[in-house]
Amino acid sequence: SPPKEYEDEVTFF
Amino acid sequence: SPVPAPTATLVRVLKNSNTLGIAIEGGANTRQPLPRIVTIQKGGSAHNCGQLRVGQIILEVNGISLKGQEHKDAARIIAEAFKTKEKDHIDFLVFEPGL
Repeated sequence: SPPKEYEDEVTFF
Repeated sequence: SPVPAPTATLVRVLKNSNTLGIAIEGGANTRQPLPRIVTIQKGGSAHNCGQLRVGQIILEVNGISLKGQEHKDAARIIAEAFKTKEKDHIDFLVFEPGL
C-alpha cells in the first residue's frame, strides 16, 4: 500500500 | 572521482544530562521511513557527545533496528534506552544522507 499522508509527527526527548 | 556511499557511524551518547536533547521525525509508513534527527538541544546528552547532527538518520538504537518501526514505536525505543538504568549510555547507529 502507498505511504499514508505524512503527519509531521515529531517527538522530543 | 567516485561519490562515496552513505556510511553508517556508531555514536555513543553518555547519559550525562537530565535530557537526551533530541527531536526526531518520521518512521515506517511515512515519507521519512527511518527516524531523522530534527533538533539537537544545547545542554542535552546528545549535544554534549558532540557527534550527533541534525539531518542524521537513526538506523539502530543499542543494536535494535528501527527499520519498519512506526514513529511512536521508534520513539518508545529511544525513550526506554534513555530511561533504563542498566546502561550509562545509548549507542546510535546513524548515517548522513548525501555524505
